[in-house]
Amino acid sequence: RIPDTTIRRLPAYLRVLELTHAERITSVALGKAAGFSSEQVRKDFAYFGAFGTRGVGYEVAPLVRQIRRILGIDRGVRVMVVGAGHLGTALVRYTQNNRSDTEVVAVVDVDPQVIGTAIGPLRVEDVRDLERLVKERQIALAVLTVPDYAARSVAERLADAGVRAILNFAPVAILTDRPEVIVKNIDLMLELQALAYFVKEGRDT
Amino acid sequence: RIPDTTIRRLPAYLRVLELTHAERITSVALGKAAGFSSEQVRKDFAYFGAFGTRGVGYEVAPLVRQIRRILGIDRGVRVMVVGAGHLGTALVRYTQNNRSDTEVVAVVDVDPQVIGTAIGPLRVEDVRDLERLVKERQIALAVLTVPDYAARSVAERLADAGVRAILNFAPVAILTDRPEVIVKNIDLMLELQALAYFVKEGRDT
Ligand SMILES: NC(=O)c1ccc[n+]([C@@H]2O[C@H](COP(=O)([O-])OP(=O)(O)OC[C@H]3O[C@@H](n4cnc5c(N)ncnc54)[C@H](O)[C@@H]3O)[C@@H](O)[C@H]2O)c1
Ligand SMILES: NC(=O)c1ccc[n+]([C@@H]2O[C@H](COP(=O)([O-])OP(=O)(O)OC[C@H]3O[C@@H](n4cnc5c(N)ncnc54)[C@H](O)[C@@H]3O)[C@@H](O)[C@H]2O)c1
Repeated sequence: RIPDTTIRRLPAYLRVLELTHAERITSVALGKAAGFSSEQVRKDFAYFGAFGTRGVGYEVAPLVRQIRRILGIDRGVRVMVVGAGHLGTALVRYTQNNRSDTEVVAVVDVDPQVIGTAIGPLRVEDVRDLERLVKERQIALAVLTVPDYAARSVAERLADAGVRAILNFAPVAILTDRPEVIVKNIDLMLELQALAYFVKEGRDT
Repeated sequence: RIPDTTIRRLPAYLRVLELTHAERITSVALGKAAGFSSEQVRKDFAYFGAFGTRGVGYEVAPLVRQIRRILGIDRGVRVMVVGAGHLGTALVRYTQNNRSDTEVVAVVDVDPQVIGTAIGPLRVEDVRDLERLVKERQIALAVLTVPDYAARSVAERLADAGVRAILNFAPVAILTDRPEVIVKNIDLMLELQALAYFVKEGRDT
């Protein structure tokens, strides 16, 4: 579909697009900065369905995502798992074995016996470093697999550190007054309960 | 809502209802067998919204369930967890701490190091005894937390032993040709993926 010659020019376009702070860019400006003609830019982008608006140009952010995806360097959203117990460990290992748009870049725990142990290529770090790790590793998403008594305070720390979304397994409501953080609560009991209902219903028919 | 005098008569009705093989029973027949007048039966059942059909009577199975639930002896659906690794252990412990209509009555594994260990009040048993345990403990539901390579063969054994539904965490399709068993596949990566998508979308707005 996309010719090799076009693919080879994409990294040059990407470098310019990632460095600009502008929201939009014209094919003339992009071509000039990347070292190609504006016609070449328009022709290349048309191969993957990216079209600019006359006189205004292309939206930068979606273009970056598209090019990253084509080049396969689409770096997934960076994830921290908090609580390296049974559930946390099972989830970290599972993400390591499955392709997805996320990448676990930190696993933290409070227990000195657990800190320092390895889960695949990752080493469990100290939850005291939570804020530093979220900043340094640009973590946008967290998975909460701590006991119920620890969930609320850990969630507050994650929200204060700038995490945008939390997958919450602890059976308590978290961050009810922080609309800027997306919270998704998981309760596997509900799945079990639903199956139990079907099994019971089936018994009566 | 329901008067104590009515509650005290319910076990007598329940004994009759559980012994009958009929699908329906009239208030006259039920009153006679339990030792009360047909008017008393109708009055008692009206308190919890159970009404019969004139000349036909009450449906037995839903009535049994309602009375069991009122008396709190509603025995949940009996569950076996197969695979007592990280995920299995986390799930068994979680069901033990939370009220639900299910009751884990067996946890099995293949690893001699794991067999015999305790998870709360339960001891891990040998997966070789799967068929015997499903029969003896009237297990209707199974949770599959084994590695992907073991999932299909274990699922076949569960279906052959008479299990009615399986909550499957292994990332492989199981029992595709056994319509009599309800299979619910769980993939927590999808939840993570969905959150990642929201976080990424948010970045562009
Ligand atoms: N929603 C569901 O369907 C579901 C299923 C299973 C378990 N759970 C819940 O998930 C949680 C984890 O379960 P588990 O079986 O893995 O428990 P676990 O005890 O094995 O693991 C909990 C881990 O959290 C760590 N921890 C405690 N306080 C912490 C803190 N302040 N910061 C960082 N780490 C901390 C502990 O050291 C431990 O390693 C529990 O809340 C449990 O109720 C939910
Ligand atoms: N769907 C999801 O979202 C999700 C999330 C995490 C893990 N998983 C999956 O769940 C499964 C369990 O994960 P885990 O981290 O607990 O792995 P684990 O290795 O800790 O546990 C697997 C357990 O299964 C036992 N086992 C192996 N073969 C068996 C057999 N034939 N009969 C009975 N027991 C057997 C092992 O001895 C071990 O105790 C894996 O398939 C994993 O891919 C799925």
